[in-house]
Amino acid sequence: MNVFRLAGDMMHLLSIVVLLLKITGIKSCRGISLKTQELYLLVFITRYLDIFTNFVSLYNTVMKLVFLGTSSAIVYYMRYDRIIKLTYDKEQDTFKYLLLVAPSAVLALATSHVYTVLEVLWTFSIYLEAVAIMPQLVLLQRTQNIDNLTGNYVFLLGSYRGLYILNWIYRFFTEKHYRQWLVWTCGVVQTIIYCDFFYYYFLSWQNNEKLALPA
Amino acid sequence: SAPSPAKDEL
Repeated sequence: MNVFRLAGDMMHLLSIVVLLLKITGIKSCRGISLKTQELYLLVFITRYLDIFTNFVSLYNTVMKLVFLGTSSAIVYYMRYDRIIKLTYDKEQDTFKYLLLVAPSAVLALATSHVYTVLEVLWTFSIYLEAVAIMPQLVLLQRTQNIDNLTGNYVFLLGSYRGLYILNWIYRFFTEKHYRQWLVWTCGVVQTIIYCDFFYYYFLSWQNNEKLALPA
Repeated sequence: SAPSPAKDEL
């Protein structure tokens, strides 16, 4: 494992910690899209079905369990915690699941490497992860007074994707037979989706102003 | 068959 991959994973982990801190600490999930969180849970479930059959390393197994556990907890808090669920912006979080899930499913069926249930679901998870942030970005646009934790959450998540691209570039030049067009394409698409957000994030940071995305 | 995409990332 190279330093970019490790840093990327740590950013991912940190983004989840920041989100959980916000949700449990201030008992509010204001500005957080439940749809994006549920899509991430679906991404992790469909991707990590091989958790007990395909052992790579203790690190990988532990991280998979952590991602499954924390994303379940986040969805649970937002849906069922009697205080936290009151702070969810349900009326604003209107992005349609089907708009993201259906194309991902069709593409997975059309492009899967082999046609086994595990492989098709894994491919589906790669496509879905690329677009799962979209409900969150739309909600962010509609949210007035985005708090720091929410802004930092999305920033950390975007950084994780950016670092994974550096990881792939590094692996491309250091490993033989490291050719993963599907993963690379989806990863680049996913990172491009964040570009607009990054622009306004840095702008607000530079001007020392509160983050606001133009509608 | 062609090599399966690497599943060593998260």
